[in-house]
Amino acid sequence: ARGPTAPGPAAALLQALGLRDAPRGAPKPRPVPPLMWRLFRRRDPQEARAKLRWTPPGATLRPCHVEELGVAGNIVRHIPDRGAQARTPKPTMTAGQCPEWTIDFDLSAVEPAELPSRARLELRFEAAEAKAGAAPGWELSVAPAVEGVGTGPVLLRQAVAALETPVHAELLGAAWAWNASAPRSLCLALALRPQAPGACAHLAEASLLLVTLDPRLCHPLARPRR
Amino acid sequence: EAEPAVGGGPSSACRARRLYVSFREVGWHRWVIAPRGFLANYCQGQCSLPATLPGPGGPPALNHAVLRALMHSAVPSAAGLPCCVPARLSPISVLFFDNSDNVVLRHYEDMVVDECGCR
Repeated sequence: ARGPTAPGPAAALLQALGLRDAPRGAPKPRPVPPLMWRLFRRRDPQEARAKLRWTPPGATLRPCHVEELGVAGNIVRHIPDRGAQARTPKPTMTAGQCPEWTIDFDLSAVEPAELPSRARLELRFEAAEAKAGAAPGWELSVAPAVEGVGTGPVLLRQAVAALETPVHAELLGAAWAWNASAPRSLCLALALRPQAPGACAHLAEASLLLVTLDPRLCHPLARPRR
Repeated sequence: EAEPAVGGGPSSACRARRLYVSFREVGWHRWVIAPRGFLANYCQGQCSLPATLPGPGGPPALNHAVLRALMHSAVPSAAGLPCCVPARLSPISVLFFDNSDNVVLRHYEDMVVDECGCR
């Protein structure tokens, strides 16, 4: 019986790169987040060699480690929120409760063999003008959101001093157990409560920075020659 | 793009040869953001003496390779020459869009031949 046909060169290279099939390309080209560019330039030796000033002489980057984020890993993903389109565009001042948001991340591309080492939520808010003299400061809460069931218990509460810069929240160990492999999707309910009632903010953008270690692409560190 | 294969002659000693892998050639330029390609290189050349004995700064010679080259020079039919293979490799990183519209940075060890040796 004939064995499976040998893959063509492109398919063989894809396989060597650990990719199941060639992505179709971004459905709509979106800007590459500056952090991802920075990580690429810092990590790619040929890129670094071309710009020697990036790599101090004698410094070698540890394999399977993301220096800039300080964790083990050889795959870094910047995952946009799939639910972004459905959100109302403008911050609102409400007399009652501020709105809650549901964010949804597609993690189907993460293989079961990959071990998450960092899952950082990045949130950009737009705040309505708070009343003069109102106390600044907010409290962010994160809970699991299950479709058709509603919101689960709050997993993470975090004080937020200001909204001018992106708010980061670490999910590993809070909304995601340390040694658990990635679910196929991650759906969360967010709420941002102001210290001063009535000054609600609007969630402009949400993304997840996920670092994983695929041990199949990692070689045990070579023993130093005797 | 590859440096043409070598025949006999002095430049045929074992060393790294230029091989550039262009992602555009493989049709991946729509989803690979960076780099455009990478210098993978490859090893080729004779591992007879003295090529088997690398010069200063090269990888340490393996005694077995030297022994084999010696045997070959004495009785060519008895033992073939050692092989010219990668002796030192370095990694690359690839930044791309995947099918879920994520921006992905993947790091791959041992993708570029920096140095060849006789084994």
